[in-house]
Amino acid sequence: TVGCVALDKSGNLAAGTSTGGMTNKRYNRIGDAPIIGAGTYANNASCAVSSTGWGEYFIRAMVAHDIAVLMEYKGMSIQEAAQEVIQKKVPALGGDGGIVAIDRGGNIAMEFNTAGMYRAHMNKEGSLTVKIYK
Amino acid sequence: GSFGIVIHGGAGTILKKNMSDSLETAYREKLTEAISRGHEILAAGGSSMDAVTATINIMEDSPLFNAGKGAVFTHDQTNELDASVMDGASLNAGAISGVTRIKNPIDLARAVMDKSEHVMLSGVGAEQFAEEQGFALVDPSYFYTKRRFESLQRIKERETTELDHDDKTAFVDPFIKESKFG
Repeated sequence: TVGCVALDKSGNLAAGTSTGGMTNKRYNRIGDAPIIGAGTYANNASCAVSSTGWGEYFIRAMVAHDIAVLMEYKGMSIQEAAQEVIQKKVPALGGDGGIVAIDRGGNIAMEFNTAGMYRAHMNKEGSLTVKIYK
Repeated sequence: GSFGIVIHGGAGTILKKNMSDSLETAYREKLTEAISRGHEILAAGGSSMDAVTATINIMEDSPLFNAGKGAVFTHDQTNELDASVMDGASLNAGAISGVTRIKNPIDLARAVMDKSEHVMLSGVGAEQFAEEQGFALVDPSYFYTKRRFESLQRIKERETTELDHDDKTAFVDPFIKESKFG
């Protein structure tokens, strides 16, 4: 699964996620990637989120939307909201995975509860961060 | 105004001890190429949605990631692709699932958002919409990669279902240094 979230100069947020699904899957099983609110969510009032993980749990937890509404309704920062969902809610359900997210101020989160996540961030100044492991 | 971009290429049991130097370099280079493309669009005043889809296109076209060209195989030895986009300004969204002949699924998800009244289309219907929108359909064999096909064969032997990038899938990766893993 791959994903991207972006904030443009007009202050608009966008999110996208694309996947080949799960190896050996059957019965036209669908994971979280195409589910708005689970694998992908964007709202200028809060943040843009793209997820990668065990789809069934990310759908049940409505991960991407959950992070956005913790910011919007409870005033959490993007990092606090991401940690709350990825490190507490998803594991409590038994799932694993991660997210990338960005808010209107350009603040970001790259949160995951697995051993690694391929991830990268580039800010306005062009400062690049590329990471793979924890 | 401020701007920024963040990407992921999948999460799972991705351990340095299981990753060859050449493979790690390949991943870092591809992540850098993808995010630089999106940053270029944003720096030039382009929209966040344009940056998102152009960036994801690069990762879909790479066999390194489980999306587009590098997609994993289903039990029936096919590649079924899913994708979605959402625009933070309008709260509009587009999604597709279970397509087998769309080279860049994220572009079709965006077409559903921009050019249809729907949010989500699936399977053959999604591909019918794609053709009406002028998408060129590729032969399903375009998505074949030896690495993923062999992963499926091994997993079938164990008849378990795995997430992409987890420890068992990673072990069968031909780049993995430890030969003791199957």
